[in-house]
Amino acid sequence: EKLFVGDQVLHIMASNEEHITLLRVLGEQEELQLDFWRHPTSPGHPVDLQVPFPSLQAVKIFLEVNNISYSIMIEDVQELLNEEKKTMKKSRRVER
Amino acid sequence: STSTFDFASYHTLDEIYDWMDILVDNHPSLVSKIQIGQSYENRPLYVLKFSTGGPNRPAIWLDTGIHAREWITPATGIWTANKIAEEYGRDPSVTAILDSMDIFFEIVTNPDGFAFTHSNNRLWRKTRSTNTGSHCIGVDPNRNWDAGFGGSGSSSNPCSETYRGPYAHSEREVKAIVDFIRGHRKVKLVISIHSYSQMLLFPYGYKTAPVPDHQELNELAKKAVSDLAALYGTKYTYGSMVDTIYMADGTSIDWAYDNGVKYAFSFELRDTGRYGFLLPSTQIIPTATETWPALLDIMVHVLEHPY
Repeated sequence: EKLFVGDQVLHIMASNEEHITLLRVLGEQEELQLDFWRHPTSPGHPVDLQVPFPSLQAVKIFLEVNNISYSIMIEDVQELLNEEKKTMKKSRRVER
Repeated sequence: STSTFDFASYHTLDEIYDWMDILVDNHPSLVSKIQIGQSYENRPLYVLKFSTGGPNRPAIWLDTGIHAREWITPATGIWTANKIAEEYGRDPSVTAILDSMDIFFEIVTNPDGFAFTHSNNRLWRKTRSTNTGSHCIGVDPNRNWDAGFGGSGSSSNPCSETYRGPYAHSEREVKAIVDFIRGHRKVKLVISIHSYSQMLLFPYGYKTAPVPDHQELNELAKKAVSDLAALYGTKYTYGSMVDTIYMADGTSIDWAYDNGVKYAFSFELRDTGRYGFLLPSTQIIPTATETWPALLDIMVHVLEHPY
């Protein structure tokens, strides 16, 4: 089973077309293994980007160097998945 | 009994398929289960048919779960299918719709991908077909339709999440729906449900030109999102796919529209702004409940505007 320990989802705000282009270029760097949950479309529209733990530093530096603002939408993807699994198991145990 | 089924929890494919049988057992004169094909990994592609009788009636097509990781959509689909069954004979709108039309509802459109999200990779999106010459698996089943297929709003790279596939309808999961809708000939409405950016979209996605029915679809979408917001204040945007979200080639609703289905919509269900595809199960009922009036608006409009 694929684990996502330390992966984050960044909520990114592109404020101009140049940012959009930069985000697209970033997404094309296959070695970073990025996954757009919401693709870059136009300025003002949020972009959500899942970043594997090993790529986090590089991506955050890229965003900061290019003055692209972002916040962390999901701090640790695996923690949420663990919670989801726990909830499903609990639901199965409960006799309704 | 469906009363023992927890609608507020996420379920595995087996649990969902078992629940379908229970729904059919509980409403034998209204609901039946039909198989429209098999997935790449040979799982059955089941569709719930809601019908009060009469051959070859005009029909509504609903689907959820074309993108495997969007768990909220089949969960909403289950709640909605149950609601349709329970409201027939109680709710005047549902009753009127089913007295004249059939509803076909595919709850898990991409069962291979869905099963994979439960066993190997929770964030899998695509089908599970292999790609010749590539180590990457799967095709985006919402870029695989013969509507602008191959354009720039999809990817030719098998490793991309929006890989369009080698040719239109290459995916069994897509071809099965294409054959079904074409064979039926009287499908008047297609609604495909996704998550998570709070949008109600209509064609086109593959070109910027407005569809001839743009104004009507826009008005209907406006009403639907307004009624959706009434429950919890969830704000949706609406419009043509290309104007509202991005250019997307080879999508199901564009194919439906180009194949004579005037009313073709795609929902993007709610986004709490915190969880994306990992919406907690506590959100299932609120999501489904708020979506219901919007779905009903669209279905009633189609009933009242025959073509």
